[in-house]
Amino acid sequence: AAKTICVANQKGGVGKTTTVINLSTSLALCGKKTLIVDIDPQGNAGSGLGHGQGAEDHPTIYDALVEGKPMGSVVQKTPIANLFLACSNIDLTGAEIELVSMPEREFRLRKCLDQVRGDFDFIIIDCPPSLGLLTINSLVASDSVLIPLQCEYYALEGLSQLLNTIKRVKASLNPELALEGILLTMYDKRNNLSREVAEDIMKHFSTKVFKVVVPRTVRLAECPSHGKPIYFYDKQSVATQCYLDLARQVLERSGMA
Amino acid sequence: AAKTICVANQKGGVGKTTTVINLSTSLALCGKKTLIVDIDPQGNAGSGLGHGQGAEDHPTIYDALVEGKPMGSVVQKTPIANLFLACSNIDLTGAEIELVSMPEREFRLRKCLDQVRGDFDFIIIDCPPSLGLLTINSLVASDSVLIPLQCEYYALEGLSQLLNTIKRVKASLNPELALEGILLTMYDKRNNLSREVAEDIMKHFSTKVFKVVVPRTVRLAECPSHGKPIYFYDKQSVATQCYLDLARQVLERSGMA
Ligand SMILES: Nc1ncnc2c1ncn2[C@@H]1O[C@H](COP(=O)(O)OP(=O)(O)OP(=O)(O)O)[C@@H](O)[C@H]1O
Ligand SMILES: Nc1ncnc2c1ncn2[C@@H]1O[C@H](COP(=O)(O)OP(=O)(O)OP(=O)(O)O)[C@@H](O)[C@H]1O
Ligand SMILES: [Mg+2]
Ligand SMILES: [Mg+2]
Repeated sequence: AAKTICVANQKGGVGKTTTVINLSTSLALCGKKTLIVDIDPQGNAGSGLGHGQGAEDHPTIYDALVEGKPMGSVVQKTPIANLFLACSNIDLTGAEIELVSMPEREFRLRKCLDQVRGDFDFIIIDCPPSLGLLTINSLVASDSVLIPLQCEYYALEGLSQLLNTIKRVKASLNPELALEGILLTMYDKRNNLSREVAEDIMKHFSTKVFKVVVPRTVRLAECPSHGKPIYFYDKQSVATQCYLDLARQVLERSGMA
Repeated sequence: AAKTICVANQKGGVGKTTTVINLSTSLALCGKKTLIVDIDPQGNAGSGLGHGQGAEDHPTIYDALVEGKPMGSVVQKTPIANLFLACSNIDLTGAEIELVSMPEREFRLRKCLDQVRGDFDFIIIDCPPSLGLLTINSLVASDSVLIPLQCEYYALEGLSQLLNTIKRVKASLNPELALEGILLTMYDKRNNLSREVAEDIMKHFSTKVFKVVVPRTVRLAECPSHGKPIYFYDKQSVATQCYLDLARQVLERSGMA
């Protein structure tokens, strides 16, 4: 059954969606059947792959999570072989409030994904920038957490809050939850700040930090407007190589290389 | 009584906190008594001003919002003349769930700020990257909304969701709510993407876009780690001038120049 990885960080704009799209595409290129689950109401994972926001009437993750629709009906194909997508939509903003009073509210996404885990090698979840119920649902539904970390001060500061939340979820809701790793993103070798943050993280988390460091490159900011992952937008970009390397490291760590 | 401006955008990492800290500091430097209200559980506005996360036992906005403590007890001085701060803390993450079942849940922040509006010229609210109850509370408590907009694709895409939410709040909860303006941030003149996004915004929102455009500059990423606004970290930085100009434009638009 699928290995489920949730990409989370409550700090905004650190590269969660960019990592989900490009890691998942790289896993698909390696022949692994991969499902992206977008649980962020912004719906950026969908649009970054060229799916217009709420374009057609296709069921979304909201329908499965809150209304109990079968998860199979939410899964859509993408133009990329081996890559599938469960879109989010704006109704998810209200889901936080609707989920509060539901029984087993933290387990609803897990129950949805249980219906399709047999169909995929990997399920990768894109989380919103918060530690609310949608992110908790993702942590409960996952085998591990991948933390994109922007090499800047506020992002570094938020890491301990995130690790505490992961520890609490592991202790009370999902004992299997492990840390897949910390991915340094938007690294700018020209400035001291990036270097200082990277050194700080390497010192405290050494084995947990992926060897791959994603540099700040405008190519990653450009590709969403073309609805394509970096591999299909600019094969020569350093970012394309980074995310292929990341996929290989994830495969090695999961014993699926 | 104070003019209250909420700085909001559900897209993460677009420069909300950076704008709150530096606009507020510039208003304070212009002699206006200014209160920063940090309603983001991340608490970055506090740490960007050198207040350690949850360092002392001082009451936070959580205590006023959820427990009904007097707002006056939450307001703290900062090292900068005319600038005051109401800190957030991590308990706010749970506040979204606690507020759901409270009476008049959307008006709780407004009631808190009503207690102190007479003591300030401006109140500036830093919102979390979401359109949940904390941001709704901020929109209901404010006279106007300032929208920082990163010059990148996902940020542009999220704008219509944000404007819809503002329209709905104005129609049902706060008829006085106006758009203070859209501030273009992290503008990089070397790449086409920034130029295309900026042109797109100017075309659709012309009079609503501030003449000031904040360029991407590493100085703004560095100053939070020194706990200082840009004016006190690097007076010569182009960003210092931008945020002073922004304060002047806000004062002009409010007839307080
Ligand atoms: N390495 C990079 N170099 C330059 N730009 C990048 C890089 N990674 C991502 N970006 C751009 O930075 C912005 C933020 O990235 P992204 O949206 O993936 O972050 P996020 O954590 O998903 O944000 P949110 O918290 O809003 O969900 C996007 O415009 C994206 O295109
Ligand atoms: N004009 C700029 N140039 C370069 N870096 C900037 C600029 N403005 C802000 N930054 C940096 O970019 C990061 C994101 O900015 P900031 O934290 O203010 O955004 P935010 O919208 O408040 O994020 P969140 O959604 O997490 O609350 C921070 O590390 C900040 O220091
Ligand atoms: Mg995202
Ligand atoms: Mg912020």
